[in-house]
Amino acid sequence: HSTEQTKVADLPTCDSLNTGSLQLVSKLKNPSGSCSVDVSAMWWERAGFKEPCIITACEYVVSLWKPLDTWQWEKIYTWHFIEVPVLQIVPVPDVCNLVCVALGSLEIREIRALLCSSDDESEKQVLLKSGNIKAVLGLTKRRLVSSSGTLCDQQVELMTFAEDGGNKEKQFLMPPEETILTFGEVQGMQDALLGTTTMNNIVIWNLKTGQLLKKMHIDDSYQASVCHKAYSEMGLLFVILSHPCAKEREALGSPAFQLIVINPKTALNMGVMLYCLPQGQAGRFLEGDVRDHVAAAVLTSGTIAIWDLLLGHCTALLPPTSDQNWSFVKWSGTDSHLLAGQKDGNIFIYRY
Amino acid sequence: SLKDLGPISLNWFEELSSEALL
Repeated sequence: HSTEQTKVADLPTCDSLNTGSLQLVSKLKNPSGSCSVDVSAMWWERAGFKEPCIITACEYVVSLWKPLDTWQWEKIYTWHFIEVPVLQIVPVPDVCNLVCVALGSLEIREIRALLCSSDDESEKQVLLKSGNIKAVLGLTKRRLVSSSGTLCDQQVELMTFAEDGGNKEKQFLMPPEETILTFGEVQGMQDALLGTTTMNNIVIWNLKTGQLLKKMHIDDSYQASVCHKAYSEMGLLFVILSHPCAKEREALGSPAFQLIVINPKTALNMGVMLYCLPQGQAGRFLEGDVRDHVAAAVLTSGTIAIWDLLLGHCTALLPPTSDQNWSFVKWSGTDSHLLAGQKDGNIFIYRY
Repeated sequence: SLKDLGPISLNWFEELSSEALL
């Protein structure tokens, strides 16, 4: 139950790390005047040909970029928003030619699907959900889960898109009696879904039946944890969490990610590994992304740090570039590249 | 130790789903 049992990953010093494992392959300049907020990669099909495209989001503009030869990019579609700004891109795996965005000021007020008309290739946007939305995640098999409402009338809704991004089915999941903060898929178990809550619980649903299967209390050391990845092995559930609210601790530095193991039958759990900032690296976790066995995080210092979750330590640091701090980082879903963004609209693509 | 996590079941998802139906 206690992080005292948690192994702290080896802490290499800043001096021993460099950007050697990161190779800059491309740069994309988004000239839209507003503040850049997110980036993602997805497959888009045009004239029967599927291409790995980049999606960039500024406060009021979302753009789709197609690859040209020699790592250049051409903007092919742009969606505009007038009243409510974009907060984040919500990629929906296994769907081609459709991406979702969450809009709002501090909290999400709308989720919209962005697509193109098959008739005249013009940009279209469809309002999928509005209200007081707390959390949203795109899931494999063309699904999107969201939670909305306040504690007493909280709704957890699962939408399933058709292959062409059209007609969708809706299903409701049993809400827990506490506010959901984030959702997380369980790798290889498409009927299982995890959620983290404001009461420091991890809940698990059966997506086929909508049942809430278990509520599992995790260590109170870190509040408001974000679930990034989970997998089940030998009857145990391994979960990678990040801790945006973790305070810096002198001895350990600031933990960015943590691996915990849960026995879903008994709800008993313990910390396995803390992934802390390298020694000498100031600041704490701001936001991050996990794919396969690598985790990337933007730190409050404006630097990006990368951890190999199997090796157990930080493998690369990417300091601010062009005198600009990094503000968001994503792993590309179409290849193994790292997409790093700055507020002014510069997106740098690195091979890791 | 993992023993502190109690009895483990490889079919935990199916078992929890059946228990939730009861």
